[in-house]
Parts: sequence; C-alpha cells; structure tokens
Amino acid sequence: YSFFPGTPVWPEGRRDLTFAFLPDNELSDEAKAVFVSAFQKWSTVIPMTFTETTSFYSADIKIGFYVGDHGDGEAFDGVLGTLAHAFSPPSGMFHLDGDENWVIGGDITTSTVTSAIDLESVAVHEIGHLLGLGHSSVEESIMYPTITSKTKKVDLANDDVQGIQKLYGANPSYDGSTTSSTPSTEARETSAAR
Amino acid sequence: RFFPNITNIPPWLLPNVTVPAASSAWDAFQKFGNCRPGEKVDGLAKLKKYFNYFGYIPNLPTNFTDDFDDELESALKTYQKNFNLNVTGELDEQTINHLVRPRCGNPDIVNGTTTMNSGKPMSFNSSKLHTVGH
Repeated sequence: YSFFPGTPVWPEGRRDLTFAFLPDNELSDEAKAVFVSAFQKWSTVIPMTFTETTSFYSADIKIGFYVGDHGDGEAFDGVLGTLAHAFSPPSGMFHLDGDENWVIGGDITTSTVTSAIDLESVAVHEIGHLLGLGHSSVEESIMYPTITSKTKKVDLANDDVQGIQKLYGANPSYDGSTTSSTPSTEARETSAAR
Repeated sequence: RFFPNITNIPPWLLPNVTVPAASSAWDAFQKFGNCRPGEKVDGLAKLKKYFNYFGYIPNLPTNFTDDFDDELESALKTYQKNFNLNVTGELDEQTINHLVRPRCGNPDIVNGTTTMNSGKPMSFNSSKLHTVGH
C-alpha cells in the first residue's frame, strides 16, 4: 500500500461522512446501491461511516459521471483507457468516465460486451483514494491501478486493510474475515527475509 | 451507460457498445513492440505523454519527441518495477500488454516519488517534477 504525499487523511472529527450523486446523472437506485456496497467494504474495516445525502453541494464526497474534459484538468478519454479518478482527502471529489460500459449487476465474466467494466470494482478502488490510499503493487489488492474488462474485484486484500487501518485505525467490530487472503507487501517481504 | 444485467443482453442489441477491447484509448501502443532504445518511431511521443500523465516522466518545458531516449527507458523500468514485470527497459510484449489495460486515472507517482512498490520510495533526479492536483 501507499499514501499520497504528506499522508492526507480526513480530520479526526470527521469519521461519519456523507456522499451524494451529481443530480444531472439521474442514477437509478440500482446504480446507487453499487456505491453503497463499495463504501461498506471500507467501513467494515475502519471506524468510519458513509451515509447518502441528497444535498450534492454540501456532501463530503461528491460522485459524478463525466465525459471528456470536465473542468478539473484530467479529461476522460472515452471507452476504456482511464476509467475514473478521485482526489485525496478531504477533497471528496470522485469522478467516473461516463463513456464506459458500466456493469452494475449480473455475472460480468460472461458478458458479451468486451469493454464491460464492473462499477463496484472501480468504486471500491476510488474510495480508497478518497480516504487517502495511493496505488499498490500488490496485484491482488484493490488499490492496484489496473483492472481488466469483464472482471470483478471488490474484496479488500490484506494490503488494503493494513494501509487503511494505518490511517484510521481498525473498526472495533472488524474480525478480519471479510478480506481476500492475499498477503500484503510487508508480509511478503517479511516472509522473504525469513 | 449502465447495464443492470449485462449477461442477458446479446451484443447485436447493443449498437455502439459492442466495442472490442482493442479499440481502447491506448491501442496505438501495440505497434511499439520490439522498439528499442536509440530508435525513433512515429507516435512514441504519445507513449511519453502516457508516462508523464501517470507520473513516470517529469514535466518538460518542450514537447515530447518520438525518440526512444534515456528518459523513456528510465520511465519504462520504473513502470515495470511498479507492476512486478520483468525490468528490461524495453517495450516487450508483456509490458505493452500491461500498458493498454484500462486503469485508474490517478498517477502512480506524485511529485516524483512513489512508494507503490514494496514500500520503498523512488525518486527522479530532476528538479522538474510532475505535479497533479489530486
């Protein structure tokens, strides 16, 4: 795991965050539910909560789908290429490429659309950025920068859990059972050293 | 475009979305296979922009050239290390196949340093560092 330069985090007094969707996108409840599920992956392991609000402009985390140049200097590039980006804490800006073929249900591995991208997989990754994690070299981790089309990866790896808990501590009710069984970088190094 | 249950939708009912994987934004990189340091190949500047965007090449005052120069080779080696590929400094098939994968738009290297691989920071020996707003 890695952190942004300077290790920015949400301030201590802000552990119960709100999120909202760009009204212009008019997302269905089914699409919104994908993000709720993605937030839960992180709230399971750290003492933070994420609650939807209808007030986009006052929300801590603002989620929007945009096409091409959308004003932040990081234009999207159409189908595939870059899929989404998110800003470090406490910005809360979460942008997704509106040109992608986002899949929000069903078995994506059997999709007939070769450029199908699993929305929840990308959402879990970008929320990691919103909370302060950078990219990881551990291929099994959520914070690995690339994802292949027609694949789903939504479970936090040990590497992700160790990184985020270093920033915010552990959720007291976390029992360690919700992550995939991949070793963290640190664990692999320790093992190699032995 | 959202697909609630994409499995059940035959491709011929999805005009405009039956896009083959090869038509991604970075498909042009496929033609750089076996390209070696010292060569000049049309379009390499676009690959340098890719590496610049994700933090592997620091910002330069001039436009990127199509030369396979030391800067590109260095960026390739750092990229290959970050993604656990064989560190060859060349545009081998394994590296190109990885470069064209869809990915997060956040840079891997911010302000010229990265801890992405094995928790060991790497730095560029340059005062002109790539900075993004993230």
